[in-house]
Amino acid sequence: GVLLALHDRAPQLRVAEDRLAATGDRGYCMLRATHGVQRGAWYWEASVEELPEGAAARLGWGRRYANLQAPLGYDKFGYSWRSRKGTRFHESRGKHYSAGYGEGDTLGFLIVLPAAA
Amino acid sequence: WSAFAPDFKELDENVEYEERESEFDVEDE
Amino acid sequence: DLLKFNQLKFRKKQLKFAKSGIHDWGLFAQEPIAADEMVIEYVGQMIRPIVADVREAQYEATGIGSSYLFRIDFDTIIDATKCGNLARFINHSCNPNCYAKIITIESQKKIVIYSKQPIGVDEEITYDYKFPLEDEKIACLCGAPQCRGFLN
Repeated sequence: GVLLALHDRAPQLRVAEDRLAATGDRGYCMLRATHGVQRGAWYWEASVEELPEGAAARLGWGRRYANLQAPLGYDKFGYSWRSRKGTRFHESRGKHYSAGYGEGDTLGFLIVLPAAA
Repeated sequence: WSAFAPDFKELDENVEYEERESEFDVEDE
Repeated sequence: DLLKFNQLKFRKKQLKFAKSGIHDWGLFAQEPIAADEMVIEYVGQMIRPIVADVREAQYEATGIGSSYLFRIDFDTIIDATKCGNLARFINHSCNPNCYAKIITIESQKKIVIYSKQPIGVDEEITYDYKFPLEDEKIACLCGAPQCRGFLN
């Protein structure tokens, strides 16, 4: 199954035993999943179980080179959807996308890549 | 020297910096 | 280190901010300082390297020099651009009378400027910035005989 990667994360993040949750307290940074995709159309889904007051998340698709010390969507290697105000980010530019999301919401992320390598 | 840098804050100790959620955002909606 | 820091910290050196022959303004001793004594701590705001990168670009875009960023270790940089103490005014010299050292006190890392040799009253305090080499060179104005020509 797809889990949060232990070996592909900002070092200051702590990953839970079940590798389905991560916590950190030293700035917004990132970790990647254990699995990636290379061609074709893929879709992943997540349900937001907990999002405490004052916390925020930026979820989406990131390439291998996306800078782990910044949130997803900081550079050109990542595309993210922010929980606050539902903003989508790429290269640190925020555009309106939807209303904000939070606990109880289920999100889906579709990526369509060329079929050839 | 505070006249030299008017909005400069003098410190005795290093201070932590609490990053904002929008710390890296160049543009925001 | 703790003993040395506390003992010397409480004997804060008398320093003066005044016109410098090296560059603009500098820091000058107002009392004789023996070798290997703490002169002043370089204080500022503790930030992550990636935040320092973003700020450096912003500082340069607004014409503020970025020479107040001091790397303390792999994941922390002290930024004394907007807040700090007199230490941010110490000029660089290729033949300095002080040196910077990172010490750890109660698991907190600090940058401390120590005297390398005895320093007389009204002598300017200098240390080697040890800037990383860069393509865009910054000319060094220290005027020391063995000046390296560039800060970076």
